[in-house]
Amino acid sequence: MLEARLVQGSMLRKVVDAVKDLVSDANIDVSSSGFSLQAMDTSHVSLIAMHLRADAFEHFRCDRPMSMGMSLANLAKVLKCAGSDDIVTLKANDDGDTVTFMFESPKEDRVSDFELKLMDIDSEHLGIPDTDYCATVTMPAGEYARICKDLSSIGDTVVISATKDGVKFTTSGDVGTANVTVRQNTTADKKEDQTIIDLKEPVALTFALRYLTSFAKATPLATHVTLSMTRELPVMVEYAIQDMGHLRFYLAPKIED
Amino acid sequence: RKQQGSMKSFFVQQ
Repeated sequence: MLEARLVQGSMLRKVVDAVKDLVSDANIDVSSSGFSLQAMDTSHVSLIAMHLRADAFEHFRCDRPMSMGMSLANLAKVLKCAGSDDIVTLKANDDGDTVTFMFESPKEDRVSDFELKLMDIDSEHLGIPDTDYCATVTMPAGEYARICKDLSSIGDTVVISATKDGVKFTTSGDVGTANVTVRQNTTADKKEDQTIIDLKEPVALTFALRYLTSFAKATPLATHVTLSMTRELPVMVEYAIQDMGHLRFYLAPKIED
Repeated sequence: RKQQGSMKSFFVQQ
């Protein structure tokens, strides 16, 4: 039996909205440690790894681990019916083929429930190795989204290079070329405007902009996004889900033939 | 010319 009550129910909708265009169907795995989701897009170029810790929930009970297979488009439809301040409670039986979402308004004057059909999904689980990243940049999430949007209007791929001078995003296309350099800024008045760059070794990787742009759909989740890069490995683009967990996107680089 | 890498060639299936 699963019972999980999340006061900030809108977080769930933001997570699902951020991933549903990359992955259509996914298993949400529930255990005593919380909720997690790992899924690749259909072309296996990117990987999503989400975790919401059990202690993020006001009430959390999961008697035994279960995998709830869902259409994320259908899940998004259900979560869209919740008010932005609603408390969301999930309930499921161990061997059931449905999960129930209950939405309660903060004033407790409206309660609704939606039953979502579950499905069997074969999913491949990849082991994500612990990595010592050469470069880690934590920047305002809105700035990351803007860079992806601006560069996408010029080219299809981006070279992200981290050096002691900063992190440079370069693209080129029929129109010409574009460079955006982000430098460390830890003196901004507002904390949400700060950029922190941790560079151990210079690194440069090439990525498809389409995916990096898609990751930016998670922008409403967090003030900042962290890009972690190391040579010849996927970049990790991480959004913290407040102090409740994280949503990580991994994108395989483009490599020499 | 660069080719798109696959996630499966970087992370091992469990």
